Amino acid sequence: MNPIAIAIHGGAGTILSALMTPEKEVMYRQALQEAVEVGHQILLQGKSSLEAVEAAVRNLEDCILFNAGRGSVFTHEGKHEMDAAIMYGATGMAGAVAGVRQVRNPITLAKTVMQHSEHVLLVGDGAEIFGRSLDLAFEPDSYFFDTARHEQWLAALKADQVVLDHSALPEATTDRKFG
Amino acid sequence: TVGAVAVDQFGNVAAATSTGGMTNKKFNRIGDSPIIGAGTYAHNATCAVSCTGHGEYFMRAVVAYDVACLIEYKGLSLAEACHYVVHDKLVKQGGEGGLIAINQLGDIVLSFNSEGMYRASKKNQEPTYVGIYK
Repeated sequence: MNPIAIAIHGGAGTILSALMTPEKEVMYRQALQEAVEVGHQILLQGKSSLEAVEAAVRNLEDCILFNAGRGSVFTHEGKHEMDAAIMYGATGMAGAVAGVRQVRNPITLAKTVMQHSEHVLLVGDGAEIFGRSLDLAFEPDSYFFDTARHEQWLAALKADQVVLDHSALPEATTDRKFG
Repeated sequence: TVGAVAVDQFGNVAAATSTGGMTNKKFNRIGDSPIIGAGTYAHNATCAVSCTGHGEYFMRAVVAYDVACLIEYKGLSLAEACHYVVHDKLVKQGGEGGLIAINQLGDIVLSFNSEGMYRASKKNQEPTYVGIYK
């Protein structure tokens, strides 16, 4: 029987080592462990890699610590715009959404595009209308609010910078090491 | 940005990527995550890839598909292809970030060239690996 395996990654939204307290590090490690084991359990049950990657990413989207789904960062306008894509190596089929708001799990919307439309990529309110027509879960803006993200946003506004997941906060810029 | 790559007992691979984008982004800017071939790609004959980092560079370099092409057309291993793209091509263009990749054999590669990377993996019944590169 083919080996089963899964790997995950998470960008935390401008949290740098300077801001990573030991308590936070424990929280991140626990969240990563939980997500990878959710996906691994699905593989152990003999289900597909497609279901496993969706479940693992949903778990990370539901976790406020990561820049996706619930923990998404703020745009310039103070909103949350999310993107997601999924692809299955057995069939070459793929689904993706971009610039969507208030969708609880963008990765599930992307999979829905793949499985219930003839398209690959849907964007903006059209993608949201498609998701609502198939009864996917939507949440109010308050569901996506996080104080730490809001502070990062205010700092980025003040510095007039667009900031990556892992790059420095404008005022926290330190000499960066590269792996 | 978060992502996952997996291979199941049937030898099928899959990739998934999801992101909230960049803090303070304007003009409906979209990065590589939802672009098939740039931030997300999967093909049983080569690999499944999910990327995180400075999206503009990953889009221009079509990173996820580039890894698969190096395997398919140049015969590189998964590790060689990932290392070349992340530590050679991307770095030369100033692109920061990384990727996770897996193939049908269950080989896992967690490549990155900048800080702020969070990774975890689990193969068969081996212990779970969790790593944070600060």
